[in-house]
Amino acid sequence: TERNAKIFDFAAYHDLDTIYSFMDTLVASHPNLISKINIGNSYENRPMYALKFSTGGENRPAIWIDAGIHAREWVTQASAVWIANKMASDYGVDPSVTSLLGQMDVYLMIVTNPDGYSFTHTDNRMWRKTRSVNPGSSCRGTDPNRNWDAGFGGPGASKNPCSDSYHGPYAHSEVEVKNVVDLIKGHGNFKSFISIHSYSQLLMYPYGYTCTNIPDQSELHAVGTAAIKELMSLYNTKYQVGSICKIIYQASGGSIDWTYNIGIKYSFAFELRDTGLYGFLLPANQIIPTAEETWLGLKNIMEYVRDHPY
Amino acid sequence: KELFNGDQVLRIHAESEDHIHILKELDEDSGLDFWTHGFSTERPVDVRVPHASLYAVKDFLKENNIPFTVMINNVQDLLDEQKAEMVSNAE
Repeated sequence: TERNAKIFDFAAYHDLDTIYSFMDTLVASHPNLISKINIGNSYENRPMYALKFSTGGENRPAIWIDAGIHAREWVTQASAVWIANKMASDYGVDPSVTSLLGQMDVYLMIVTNPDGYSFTHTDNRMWRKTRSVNPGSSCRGTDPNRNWDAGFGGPGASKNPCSDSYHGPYAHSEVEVKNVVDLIKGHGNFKSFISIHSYSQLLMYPYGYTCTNIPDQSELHAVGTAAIKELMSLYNTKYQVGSICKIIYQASGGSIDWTYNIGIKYSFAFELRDTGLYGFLLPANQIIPTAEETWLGLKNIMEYVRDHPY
Repeated sequence: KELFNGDQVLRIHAESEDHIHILKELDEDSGLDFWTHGFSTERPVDVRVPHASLYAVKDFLKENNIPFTVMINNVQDLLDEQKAEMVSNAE
C-alpha cells in the first residue's frame, strides 16, 4: 500500500483499491482541505467517492469534475489522481488556486464508474459501460454517458443492450448516474460541471443531442479556446474546441447537456490525448504529461468560473 | 478474461460524403468496437476489429476505396505490455 501521497507512483495505472487508498492518504495529508464524500454505491455495491476540496463556508458555489465515467479511458482516472494531488499541494502555494478554493468548493470524482473500471482490470480491458444486468438480454451494462435526461433515447445512442452506446431502459436508470444527479440537485449551487473522457484532444460544450447552438455558445467557445491555449502551451498537444454535436456527432443523453439544461452554464467535456497510435492503451509514461497539460486547461476554466459569478 | 489476440485497430480516413455514407453501414451494432465516433472528412475514426471480422472489414474498405491504416497491429500484445508494466510498477 502506498504509505503517503509523496511516494505514490503517479506515472503508473492502478487498480480501484489502490486509487481508493490513495484518496484516504490524500485526505489524511490535507485534513483541513479535503474530505471524501460517499455519494452512494454502484450497481455492484462499490462505494462511489468524490473528493471535496473546501476551505469552509456553507454550500459555497462549486465546481464538479469527474473522470472515468467510461471505464476503459484509463488515462482519465490516472490524470484525476495526479490533479487531486496537484490541487492539494498547490493550495496555499499557488495564489490562483488559493484564491479559487478561498471562494469556491471543488468536487473531484476520480472513478465515476467503479464497477466498469474494476471489470477492465479483471475481465475485459475494453469495457466502457456500467455492469448492470439488462433484463431479457445476455449483454450487460449501459453507456453511462447516454443515460442522462437530456435528449434521452435520441440519435447517437443505441436501444440495443449489446451496443457500447446503449442508453439504458430509461433516463437515470443507472445508479452511478443517479448518484451524481442527486448530489448535483441536492447541492443546488454548482456553477461548473466538467467531465473528463479520452481520447481525441477535444474540449467540448453542449449540446450533444442537437446541433442547435446553446444561448451561451459564444462565451463557452471563448472560454474553451482560452483553456486549450493554456493546455497546448506545455507540450503543444493539439486540441479543438466546439459543441459535441458539431465537433464529433449527435450524441444524446450526455451528462453536460443535462447539467447545462439545469442551469450549470460552464459545462464542458474534455477528450484527453492520444497523439499517437495507442488510443485507450496510452502508455503509462504519458500519464503525467497528460495530467500536467490537462491541469492547465482545467485551471484556466476554473479561474474563469471564479471570476464570473452568476 | 477477455482476450484480443489478432484484433486490430484500424484508423479509417473518410475522404468524401460517399465514404461517410458507406461507412455508416459499419454501424455500432455490427460487433465492431468504435474507439472514436463521428464519421467526417476532418478526423479519422478508429475501430477495433475482432480478428474474425478483420478480412471482411478490410475487403469492404478496399472495395469502396476507403483509405485506412493499421493503428494497432495486435491489441493483445499491447495489453500484455500494459499488464506487465503494471505488475512491475506495483512491485
